[in-house]
Amino acid sequence: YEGVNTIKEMGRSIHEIPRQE
Amino acid sequence: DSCIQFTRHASDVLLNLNRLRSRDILTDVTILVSRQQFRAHKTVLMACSGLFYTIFTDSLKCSLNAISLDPKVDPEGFAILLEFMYTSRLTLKESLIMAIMNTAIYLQMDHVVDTCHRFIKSSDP
Repeated sequence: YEGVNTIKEMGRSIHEIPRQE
Repeated sequence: DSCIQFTRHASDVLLNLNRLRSRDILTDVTILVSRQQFRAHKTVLMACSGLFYTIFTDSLKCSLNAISLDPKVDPEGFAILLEFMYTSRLTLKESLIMAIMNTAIYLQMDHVVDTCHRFIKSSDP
């Protein structure tokens, strides 16, 4: 990923799977 | 008593999962997008996408080993989101940002959608 402007996203990236339905 | 936290463990695990994907080891589903095919692990897809979570927790669908996505889904957008799932890196090419965002909406990846929205707004002149 050299040469690409990388933006760090600190927030949540994906959904959270529930402990149980 | 002590506890040792290996701070890079999560990224090391993800790197190994991506290695398994690229060697087609224990991949258990083929995702069909238009005429392109993508091999992947159901568990990784479910962990990252609300749509795949719903599909693979459905007792009638969880044993499927091939899933065709809606023809409106852009294969390049899907490929970039699949790469994100396995690397945490989302490649945003100017020409593809809308395809990526629309595919993320379809895959129910809300946090990626929000981030794309913010990226588009911040890069608007």
